[in-house]
Amino acid sequence: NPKTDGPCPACWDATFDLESQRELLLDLAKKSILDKLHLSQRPTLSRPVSRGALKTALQRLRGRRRETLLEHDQRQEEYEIISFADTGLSSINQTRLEFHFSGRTTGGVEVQQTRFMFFVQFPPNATQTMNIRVLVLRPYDTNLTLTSQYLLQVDASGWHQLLLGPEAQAACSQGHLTLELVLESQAAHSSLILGGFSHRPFVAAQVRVEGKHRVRRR
Amino acid sequence: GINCQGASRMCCRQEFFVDFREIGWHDWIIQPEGYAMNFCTGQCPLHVAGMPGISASFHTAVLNLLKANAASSTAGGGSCCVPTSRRPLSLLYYDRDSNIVKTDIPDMVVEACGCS
Repeated sequence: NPKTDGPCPACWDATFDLESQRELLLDLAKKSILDKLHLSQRPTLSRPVSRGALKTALQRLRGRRRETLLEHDQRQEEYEIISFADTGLSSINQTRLEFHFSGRTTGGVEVQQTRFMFFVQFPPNATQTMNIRVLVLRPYDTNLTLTSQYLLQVDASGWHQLLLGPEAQAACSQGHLTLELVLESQAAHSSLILGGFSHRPFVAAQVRVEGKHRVRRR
Repeated sequence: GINCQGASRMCCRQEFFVDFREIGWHDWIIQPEGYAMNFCTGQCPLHVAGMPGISASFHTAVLNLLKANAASSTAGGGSCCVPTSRRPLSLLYYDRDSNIVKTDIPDMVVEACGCS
């Protein structure tokens, strides 16, 4: 603070030895990063993701940058979250996927877009079309009320993307998204690969910090 | 801005890189591998006050010296070597739920220093 009469903070080299200065800078760097990420301490990984899944997810998302560049200050308020699925209750033709969001995601933020990515593989030499119904269920509801559903026609093996609607965005904002995948065709359930190594389904959420009132001095 | 080198004690930018592996953070920060924090250090004599990038020219230095001499009799107040340009730090990291978050933290990397 140049306005105070104390010593200028940039002139510390006269009073700190190199090692103390280094320790101080490292502490400052750690504190600065944690503060800006709104974390009180570094996260402890409770559900580590395999490197294969991570690599695949990032490859899928790469190149999907938005075409229009946002204003500089607006871009600074945005971030993206990739949440990998936990598989819940499943049966022969349906699979339930759970996605957890917390911390910065809940409260004071707005989920702008939610994309669901999943991998499908048909058996070799099979040519068939599979209908997948994706159900968005109300979070933390014991009866799992349906809020919306999407019908997808899948006719090729590979990664598929589904843009989810406002109900899913609201669920992400509340910290928990539940999807249920229902196969409507006769295709064997095993054709839908879920959770295997690098083919784990995930949700990519584009999030923006909200509630910042801009005050302009005139 | 000027990068610190040699024995100069004038205001400059000192490079400082925090290696995430070294501080044990490489398990939760996926990218980048470290943080080029950098900082400003050095002295700011009054005649270079208010000059980002120190002395832009001989003439401006002389003018500032004159101003500083005039000001020093009326006000105390020193000049500080401070960041004049910063850029954001892009991070890809795991949050508490093991989700992957990509964000840009503004004003984290010091790019240039100057005298306030």
